[in-house]
Amino acid sequence: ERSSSTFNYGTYHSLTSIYEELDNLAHECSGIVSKLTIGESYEKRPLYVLKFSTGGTNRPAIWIDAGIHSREWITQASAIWIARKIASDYGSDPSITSLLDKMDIFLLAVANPDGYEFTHTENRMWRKTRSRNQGCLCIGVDPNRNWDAGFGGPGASSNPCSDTYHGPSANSEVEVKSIVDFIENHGNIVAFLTLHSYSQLLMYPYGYKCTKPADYAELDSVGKAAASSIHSLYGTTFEVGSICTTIYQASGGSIDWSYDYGIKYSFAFELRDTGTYGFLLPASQIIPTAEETWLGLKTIMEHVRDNPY
Amino acid sequence: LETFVGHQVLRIRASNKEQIQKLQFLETLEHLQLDFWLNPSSPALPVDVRIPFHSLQAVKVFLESNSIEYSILIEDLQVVLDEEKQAMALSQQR
Repeated sequence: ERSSSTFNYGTYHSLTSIYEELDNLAHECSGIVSKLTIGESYEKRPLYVLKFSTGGTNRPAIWIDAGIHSREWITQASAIWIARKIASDYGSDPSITSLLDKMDIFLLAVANPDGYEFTHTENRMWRKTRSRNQGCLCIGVDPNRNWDAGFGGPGASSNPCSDTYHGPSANSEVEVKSIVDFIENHGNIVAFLTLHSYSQLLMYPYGYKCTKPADYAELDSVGKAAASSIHSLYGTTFEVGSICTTIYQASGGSIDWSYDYGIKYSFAFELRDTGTYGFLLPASQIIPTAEETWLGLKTIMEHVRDNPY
Repeated sequence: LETFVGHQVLRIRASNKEQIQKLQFLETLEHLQLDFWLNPSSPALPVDVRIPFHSLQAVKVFLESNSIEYSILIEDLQVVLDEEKQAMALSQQR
C-alpha cells in the first residue's frame, strides 16, 4: 500500500499496514504532517506520533491517543481515518485551519503496538501490554491502570493474571512512560483526549476518586456539546460524565493523570458499540464511527482553541 | 492461536445494589476465567461478560439461582471472529 489511494479506511489493518499509512500521510502532507518516534514498546516496536503543525515553536498542543487497550480495534482504525481527515481538512475547513494556525495536534494511533500485534496473531481478545511480570507466568499490565493517578487504588487489580492488573509501579509500562515523558518534555499540551471502546461514553476525571474535578461545570458542558455533535450525524447516543459516575471507580487512568498534571481538557471517549459486537465491531462501521467521533473531537478542540488557559 | 469456540457474551441486568454485589463477587472467581467487557457498577448500567465454554453452565446457574436477568449478546464468539477474519482477508485480496 504505497499511497493513500490504495489504503482502505473501511477495514481493519495489521500494525505494519497502519505504520505504512502513517509514513504515507507524513510523506504526502509533509507541509503539515511529520512523524515522530516517542519511544519503543516493551517488545521494541516504535511508538509513532503524527504531529500536525503549521509551524512555530512549542505552540499549545492537543494530544490524542488511541488503542491503549489493544483489542479495541475500532479506536486504532478511527485514529487513522481522523489523521487523514485533519490533514485533508487543513486549508479547506475554516475551523481546522484556524485551529492548526494557532496550535499543534499530536496523534498516537497505536498506543499499545505489542498488544495490537498480539491481537492479530495470537489472541484477538488481548487487552494489556506484553511485558513480563517477574515471578509470574501471566503476562502484561493494563496500561490504563498504570498512570500515576491514585495508582493501585480501587478499580485496579494487584493480580498479574487479571485484565486490569495495575503493574508493579506507576509508569512501569514503557508505553505509558513514553507518553508521560513526551508530554512533560513538551510542556505546553493543553488537551488530552484518549480513544477507547466500547459503550458510547464521553468521560472526564475522576476515576480514582468519586469527587468532582475543579473544572467540573466546564468539562461537563463541553462534554455534552461534543456528545451532541456526535449524535447529530447518525443518532449515536453518548452518555457524558465523570469516569466514576458513568462507569465505575478505576484508578491509574490516563485522563486522571493528565488532569492532575494540569491539562484541564482531559477526556476519554468510549466509541461504538451498542453492545451487540463488543470489540468485534463490523468493519462496515469503522468509517461511520470515525466520522461521528471526529465531530465530537472537533467540538472539544474548538473549545480548547477558543479558551486558552 | 487462541480460539474462542463456544465462548458466549452475556448481557446481565442487575435490578438492585444487592445483585451488583453478587456480580462483583462473580468477578472475583478467577477459576471461571471471565472477561468483563462492562464491569458491574450500578443497576442503571448493563454488565457484559465473555464466558469461556467450560464456565457457561456455572455462570448461568449462578445468575438464575440469584434471579439475575441476562440475555445472550454473542452466541459463539468464534463465529464472529471467523467473520471478522474473512472480511479482512477479502479486503486484503481486493
